[in-house]
Amino acid sequence: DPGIPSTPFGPGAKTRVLAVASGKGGVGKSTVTANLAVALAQRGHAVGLIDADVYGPTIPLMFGMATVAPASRDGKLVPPEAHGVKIVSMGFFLEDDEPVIWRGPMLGRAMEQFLGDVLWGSPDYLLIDLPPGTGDIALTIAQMLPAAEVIVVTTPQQAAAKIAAKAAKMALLTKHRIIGVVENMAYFVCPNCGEKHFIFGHGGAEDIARAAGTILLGRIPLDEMTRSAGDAGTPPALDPISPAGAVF
Amino acid sequence: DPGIPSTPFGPGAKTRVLAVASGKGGVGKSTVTANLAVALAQRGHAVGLIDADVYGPTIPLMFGMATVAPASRDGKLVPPEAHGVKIVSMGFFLEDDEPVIWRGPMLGRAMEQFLGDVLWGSPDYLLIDLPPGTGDIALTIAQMLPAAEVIVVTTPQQAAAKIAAKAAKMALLTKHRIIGVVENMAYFVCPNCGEKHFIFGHGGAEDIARAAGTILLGRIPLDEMTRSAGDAGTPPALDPISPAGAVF
Ligand SMILES: Nc1ncnc2c1ncn2[C@@H]1O[C@H](COP(=O)(O)OP(=O)(O)O)[C@@H](O)[C@H]1O
Ligand SMILES: Nc1ncnc2c1ncn2[C@@H]1O[C@H](COP(=O)(O)OP(=O)(O)O)[C@@H](O)[C@H]1O
Ligand SMILES: [Zn+2]
Repeated sequence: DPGIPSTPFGPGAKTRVLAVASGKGGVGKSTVTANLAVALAQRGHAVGLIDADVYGPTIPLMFGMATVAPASRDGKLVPPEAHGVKIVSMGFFLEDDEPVIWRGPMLGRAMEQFLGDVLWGSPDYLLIDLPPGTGDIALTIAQMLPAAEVIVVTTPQQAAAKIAAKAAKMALLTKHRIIGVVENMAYFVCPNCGEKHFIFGHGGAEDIARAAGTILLGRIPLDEMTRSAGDAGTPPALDPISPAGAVF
Repeated sequence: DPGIPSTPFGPGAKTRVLAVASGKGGVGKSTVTANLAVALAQRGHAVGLIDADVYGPTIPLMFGMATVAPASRDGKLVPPEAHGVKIVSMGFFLEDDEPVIWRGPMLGRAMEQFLGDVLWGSPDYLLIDLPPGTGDIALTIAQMLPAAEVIVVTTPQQAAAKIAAKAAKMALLTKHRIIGVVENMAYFVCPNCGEKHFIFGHGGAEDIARAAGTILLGRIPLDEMTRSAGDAGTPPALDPISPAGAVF
């Protein structure tokens, strides 16, 4: 298809592309992507990460990276590195609270540049943190990376799982393999009395996995340390004894 | 501007338009919109509600409405009603897990139809539940409804507040008045031992309010009943004694 720009991650490339999707916002896509990337890097793999949430990029914050525009060489971007992961994010090009007020076509264009105009080298894994929704960005990535595999993230309740199921359905329609479903914020253990609370209910992730013919990869508890590590820029995967670290 | 379609909610209309925005997904925009709409209807106002989250519509679920396409009259849609609120949502036109795989221009077109091709009558309030992001839908609504006012919803942590701040900044740029900021999931009180936990930290909402020159409207606790009421289709505003009900 001449309309689709070429990328170094096309069919036959050695890089395994993992897109972390949900459809629903705020369920933990960035948290799961950040931790997975760090866990893979800690095992000695070369890892790249694209923060594809152009309107709401949080990956630089979660990796403790300054929002400063990266250097360029030969007209391509040199991706900055943190915790052993090479990263590209819209957040590098914005003031803190500056909104990106773009219509659809600009989003697709940004993804083409993140894939084609960055000196990625030849990573073992390229992780893509998708934005909420099933629009321009998801569509452009699906078209440019036919071999990408998908990890679906959801929280347990219906209001999230019914929307996350749309991302799974989209992957099936565009013929991308779904590796599995991660249930995040699955329960909260009160640090004071040890009681377990299912604030967001349970069962939503299994529903998605069953409907999409895939597996539940794991359950991550709702835990203050996971949130504060995200705000502080040190992904919990760095600390294997934390409950979330152990899952990654 | 001849390019902008006319709506019954233009300047001078009696309807007060409130857009509930965040930029960040999963912070409680739909929950706040649903409860605010029910609280206003309980006080005797005529209320309309547009679920503008085309990719991830959850309003029908939160109002217990079947996802069945509404009737039409004279070529316009008759908005179904629940809990005293007239509602239009993309969710009425979709199978449960069916993704909307549209690029930007289709989104703007859908908003024009939700505003102009629905028999709203002349409600006192029209609430608009905005999707995450600051793209096509937010831009089309901002252009079509110059007199709309904005309520910004966030959860307390940096990862959410820094993104929600972009929606506030966009409102300032498009000259829409910001009524205030709602902090949701502000704290969790353990039902077993009564201990208060700030799982998502605190302070993010105040930061946004200060930077945008507006006020904090209130704090809503993280509470299983709010989540289960949303999944069950009975917005907590119906029960004034619940912690969330009291705020609304
Ligand atoms: N298991 C968890 N426990 C506590 N907080 C979490 C957990 N997972 C995510 N968070 C927090 O919830 C917020 C939303 O997560 P994020 O990864 O940004 O979601 P998304 O990318 O789906 O919008 C972030 O502040 C993050 O730190
Ligand atoms: N204060 C709260 N306590 C518990 N659950 C909540 C609260 N506010 C929202 N939720 C739940 O969190 C999920 C996300 O909320 P939602 O209103 O859909 O957010 P958004 O519209 O910003 O994506 C929903 O399942 C909702 O029921
Ligand atoms: Zn307790």
